[in-house]
Amino acid sequence: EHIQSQKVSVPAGSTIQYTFPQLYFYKPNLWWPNGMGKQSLYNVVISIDVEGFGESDSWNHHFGFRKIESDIDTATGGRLFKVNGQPIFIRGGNWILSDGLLRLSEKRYHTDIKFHADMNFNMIRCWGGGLAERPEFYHYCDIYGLLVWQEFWITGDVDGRGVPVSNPNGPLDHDLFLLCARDTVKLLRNHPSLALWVGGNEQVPPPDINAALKKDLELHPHFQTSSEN
Amino acid sequence: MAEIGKKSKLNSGWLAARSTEVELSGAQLTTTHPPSIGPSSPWMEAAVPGTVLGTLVKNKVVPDPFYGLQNETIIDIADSGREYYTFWFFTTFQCKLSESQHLDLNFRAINYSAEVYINGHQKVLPKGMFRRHSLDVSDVMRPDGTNLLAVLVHPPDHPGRIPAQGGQGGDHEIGKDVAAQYVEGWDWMAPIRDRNTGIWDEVSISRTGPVKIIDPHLVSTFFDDYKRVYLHATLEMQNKSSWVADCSVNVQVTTELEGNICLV
Repeated sequence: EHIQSQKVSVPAGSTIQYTFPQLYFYKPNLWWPNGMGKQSLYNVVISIDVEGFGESDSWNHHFGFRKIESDIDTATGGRLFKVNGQPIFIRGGNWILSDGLLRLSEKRYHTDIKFHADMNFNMIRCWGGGLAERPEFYHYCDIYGLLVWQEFWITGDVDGRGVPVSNPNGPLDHDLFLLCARDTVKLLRNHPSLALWVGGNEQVPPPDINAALKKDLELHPHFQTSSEN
Repeated sequence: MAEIGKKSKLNSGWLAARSTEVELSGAQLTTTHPPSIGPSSPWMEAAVPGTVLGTLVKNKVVPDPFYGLQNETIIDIADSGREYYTFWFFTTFQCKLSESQHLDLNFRAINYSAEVYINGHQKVLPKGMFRRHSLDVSDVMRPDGTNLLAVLVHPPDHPGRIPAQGGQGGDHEIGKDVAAQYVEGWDWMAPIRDRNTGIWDEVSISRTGPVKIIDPHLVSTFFDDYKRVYLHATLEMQNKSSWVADCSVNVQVTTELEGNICLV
């Protein structure tokens, strides 16, 4: 039941969105953060064959079955996380980037992320003044079970604080910011380690950006019916 | 050469030169006057993916800024002007297409904007450090299969100035752009002199047939205490041809049991 083939016609010179009928799995191996279990990963391959041409394109990605929930604890003000229904005590490391000249090698990512796992950490937070980390970073977080808290590119020190106040309305081009944010989400969204998007560091983005990010990242109503029971 | 559905990284063989030291146009560089390295040539081996400063460090034109106080010896973009860190990047790649095939040239990130020339044809890449660009270059491939690519990379629009006392994000000008903000210096980081200008992430080519897969999205839902689980897969399909494409769209999920043995 884990193979499916569908017939789809795509009009000339156009782009369409297509959703497969859902694939059913009985008790798949779940992906767990470091220290809670295995980081089980499945390989998902999507391909397109065009009549009269043959294979036209294919794509593959590691995928982990996991459900991450988090909310603010009203008593402490802290954020509580659950993975696959189980509460998790977060032990995290702060991350900006592995090299200031962006010599971002896979080997360096591998070594640094394994080091975080070896330190018994289960989360890495990517600071808003730095990068949205690269797929290679996320790949090794998937492998070693490091949840990722990814911030967008807003910081209090450059957007909103100081005398005189620094860039109170954030970046000049809000549409460009949102375009980059949406593109980044599409780049990284299939990684099981991706746990939380945050607007910025120590600062709420300008209201229109914040509202757009919250709306775009809202859980689709179709998936709100998903439940453990 | 990329197979259908696979990408080939263009991460070696790049050259770079300061734009003010190159008198040729992008069209000339990618047709009649491809650059080469020589004693009187402004071109040097480039770090791609990487930054302009990374290229200069690689060629020992400037010292590595992360040793001692060496960063102080490198001129800051506020003093040099943006042109100083505006650089050409150049490479070649092999590709021949069959009928109905398409080739995309993909940039996973450039800081901050760029002009792309391929075999004499120009494309302009818009601003923004954190966005991907995918250009269909099928129509401009050379028949002999050797293709010339030049990219003129511009620094951020607002590189800012570093105050004498330093501080979090320098004079905060960088915050006006959609770019990394640490590059004007922070309490943990010296200012990055070129503000990380460059082709800082992967460049690749990918070959497809008439229909291309764009940004699949995988989501799972769980029921009955994680016994009953569904995988939802959505994708965009772009038909680049001038005829209706009847497609068979396939999804397959496997898990590796041991070594190269997979369970389907």
